[in-house]
Amino acid sequence: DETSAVKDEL
Amino acid sequence: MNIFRLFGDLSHLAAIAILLLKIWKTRSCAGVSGKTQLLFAVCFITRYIDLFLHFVSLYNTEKVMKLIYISASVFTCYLIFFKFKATYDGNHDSMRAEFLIVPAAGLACLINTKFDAIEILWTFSIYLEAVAILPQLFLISKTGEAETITSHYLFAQGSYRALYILNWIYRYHYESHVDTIAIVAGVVQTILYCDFFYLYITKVVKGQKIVLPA
Repeated sequence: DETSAVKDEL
Repeated sequence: MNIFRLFGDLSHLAAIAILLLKIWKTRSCAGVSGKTQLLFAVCFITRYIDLFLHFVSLYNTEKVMKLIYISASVFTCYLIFFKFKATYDGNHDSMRAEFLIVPAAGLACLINTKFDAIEILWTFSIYLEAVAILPQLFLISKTGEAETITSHYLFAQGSYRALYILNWIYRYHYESHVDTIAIVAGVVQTILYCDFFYLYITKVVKGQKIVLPA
């Protein structure tokens, strides 16, 4: 979901 | 991780390496926009700010990749603005970077997924990256040509985000993961390369040099 603070892409 | 994101990141690494090699080997940054490289460095620093905020063990590749991106882009700027400054084509690298930074910062404050510092910095970095190549494309349009090695750099740089779009399609379909901000910015970023992609595929692949009608 968009609100995930941790971005999992570079 | 999927094949599209893997090749996207590899293409991005290739672009950074090609540019570094070009400047280092020819000992010249002619035809390279220093402003675009500065904007990319700003993108990496604002996007990977978490690396500075709390120490992360370097065991996993993602942290190492982030450090490589930041250090390589800063080193590229060092080569352009210091070591090979004499060969920097400042006259043609004349697009006003402020016209890209200010709107990206403003938009990041208006359209974001969460109004907190880290999220806004990340959003700013995404918006800025979408337009960061413009000074480079502008410089090529001013000089009317691009060295072949610089064309390869641009092709790899443009392909990286184009592959990310395929990655987002894949993740939407298989993981129902959607990050609208990154997708919209990524599509805009890739569209900016379309003109260049056409020239690259019709000319450079056939061994010709890209010469724009001056």
